[in-house]
Amino acid sequence: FPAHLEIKEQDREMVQNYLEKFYDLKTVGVKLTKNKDSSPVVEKLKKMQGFFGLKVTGKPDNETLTMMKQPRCGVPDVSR
Amino acid sequence: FAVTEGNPKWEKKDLTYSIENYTPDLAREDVDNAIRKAFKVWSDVSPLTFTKISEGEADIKISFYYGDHRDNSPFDGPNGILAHAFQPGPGIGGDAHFDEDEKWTKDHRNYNLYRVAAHEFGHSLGLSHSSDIGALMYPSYAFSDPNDIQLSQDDIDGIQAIYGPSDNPIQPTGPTTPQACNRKLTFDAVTTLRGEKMFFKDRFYLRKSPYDSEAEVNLISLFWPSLPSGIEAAHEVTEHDIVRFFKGDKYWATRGQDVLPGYPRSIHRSFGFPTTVKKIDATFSDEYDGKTYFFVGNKYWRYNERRRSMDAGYPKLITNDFPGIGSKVDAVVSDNEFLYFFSGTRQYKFEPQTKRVVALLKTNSWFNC
Repeated sequence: FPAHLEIKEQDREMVQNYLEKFYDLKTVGVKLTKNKDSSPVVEKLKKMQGFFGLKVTGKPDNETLTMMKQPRCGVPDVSR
Repeated sequence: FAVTEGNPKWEKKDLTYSIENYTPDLAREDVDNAIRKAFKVWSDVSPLTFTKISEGEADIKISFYYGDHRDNSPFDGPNGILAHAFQPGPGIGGDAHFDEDEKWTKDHRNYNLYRVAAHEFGHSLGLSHSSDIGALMYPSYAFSDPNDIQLSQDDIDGIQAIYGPSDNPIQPTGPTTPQACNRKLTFDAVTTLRGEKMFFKDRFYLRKSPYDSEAEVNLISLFWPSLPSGIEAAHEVTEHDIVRFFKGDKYWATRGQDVLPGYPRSIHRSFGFPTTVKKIDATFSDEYDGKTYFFVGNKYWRYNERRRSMDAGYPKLITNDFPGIGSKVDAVVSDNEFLYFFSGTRQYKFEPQTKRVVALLKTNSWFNC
């Protein structure tokens, strides 16, 4: 098993898009980066993981990616 | 549940809807039927009524669109986003849009229009997404039985928080999603599965891995879409890496996430039960001696997996050979040479060698509550 989570570029974009669409992640100046525990992306990821009852890691682990790839309603999970 | 921010709601109880265009995936009457049934899901539990109109502007307008349809929320092609709807209000408010790039169906195949429409109309009425996995307003699509769309208590609580109770003198209720730490939790069935334990209740499973301190709760259909809800008994035959699930006089066999072909089969023909046995209450399979035990009412049967036949001399009384666990059980699972019998909210840790109960536990003792 890899010691550090490395996600594919394609997944990185998917996470970014998902959080923008459903978790009101602001697009300007915010990108998914490594080792930024306090970044808005991490905070939104934690919110998403908590909502879906996943382990709240703030990281796009396999379970989180799987959940993000599921077909779903287009209405955001958090209000805008 | 969650209501949409700002608590938008319709100020009238009698709402109208119109179907602006039809998907070519289904016959018009099938679309009409799916939409009518989807509204009925909500009118059954609230004081709201829904009437279809074909002239004038309806409160809730239903349309099928491809891609960008000029409402700032373009669709994304097949899969992904299936539909969206707008909160109550004038103009586009309340409207529901369905992605025409999806294949819409009236059965279990993806994606069932009735199921998606019922969810979207929740938004049309002012509900936001629920984090309850069993709720219709949960954002992800999980669906297997086209005849079994039932609002959860969470959905009912949500819509009634906005519009008040139903006019029906008997207030509707819905199923609740099992909570691992609910001390009143009971189970339909429990089995091991490749080193983990799976607990079954209604449409749900609770999954406990030795590597994870918390239980995962999800829909059975997520793992095995063709299994029914309300599994009554289950066991793992580790030698063959299969799990058998029992409901009524039928059973299914799975390997990992695959339901094996040729199932369901009859418990009478496969195991030799007499026709008087209508269902199995609980079962486990002993991986060391290849014997599978079936608990039916106050008796139990033993099946030889290697000889593929029921052992002679059975059924026997449960109370004779498993003293202390009561005369009838809901579920049983083996773990580290102990058997764990579930009966209501009680769990009995039973030592087969000494034939005695060594501990009385709550059913949810496995979940580190």
